[in-house]
Amino acid sequence: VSRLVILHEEAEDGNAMPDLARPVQAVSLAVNNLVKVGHETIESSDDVILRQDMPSALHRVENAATLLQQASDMLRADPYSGPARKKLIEGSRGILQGTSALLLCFDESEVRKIVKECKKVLDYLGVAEVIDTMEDLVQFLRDISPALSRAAREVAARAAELTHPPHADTLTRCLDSVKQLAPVLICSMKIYIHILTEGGKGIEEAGENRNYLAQKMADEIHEIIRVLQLTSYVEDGGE
Amino acid sequence: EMILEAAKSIIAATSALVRAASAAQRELI
Repeated sequence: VSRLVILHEEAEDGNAMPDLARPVQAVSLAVNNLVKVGHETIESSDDVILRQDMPSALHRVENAATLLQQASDMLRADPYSGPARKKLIEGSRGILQGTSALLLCFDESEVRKIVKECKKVLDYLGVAEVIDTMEDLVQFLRDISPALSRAAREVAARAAELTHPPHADTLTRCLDSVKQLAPVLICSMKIYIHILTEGGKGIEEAGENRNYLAQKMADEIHEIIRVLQLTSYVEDGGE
Repeated sequence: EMILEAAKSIIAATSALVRAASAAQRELI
């Protein structure tokens, strides 16, 4: 866009703009494809926020493509046209900003999916304190294991695709910590149940240890959720 | 995945448009 602005300023010296019909046509085709894929994404998504936000980004891109088309038509008729150059700049800017908004909308939706998985793990961790039989512990394990595996897989994949190293590093570090804590928590829950069935001596310490580990795991998951929701854009001052 | 690919195509096409406008202008200048 800044290159176009410079061209626009140079055009004040009286330079003619070339016929841009072909590259504009290529942009239109790409926009049509994005609009098609975007609508399919909206239709197939059960994310209310995505369904609400994505259409406006798509409209923005579509309107920008129309501006480019108009600019191209006007330039063919008059290669020196000032309004056409303005439309060319506005259209290009609109395409890039609209596409960026659309990607952000999509990405935020992906983050919400991962956060949802993390919150399921948090919910299960919340009941660790009330497990006092081996049967309940077995059920607890059956519930939390798949949820934890899913969350871990998605967080690891997210960390791998982040381009902002501090966020990726924090996600990886917290995830490693969660993975290390999980078997230790289960072990502490077993010990608690064992002490309870053996007469209860030292039960208070065992309960405190279990609660401490569950809380530590929950803290790490809360930190993962916090970092998942950060963007480098916000962190860099939104420039 | 399809959204990302579609977005990449748009960025590529828009960049090509700017290059086309720019290159031809440079020749004239």
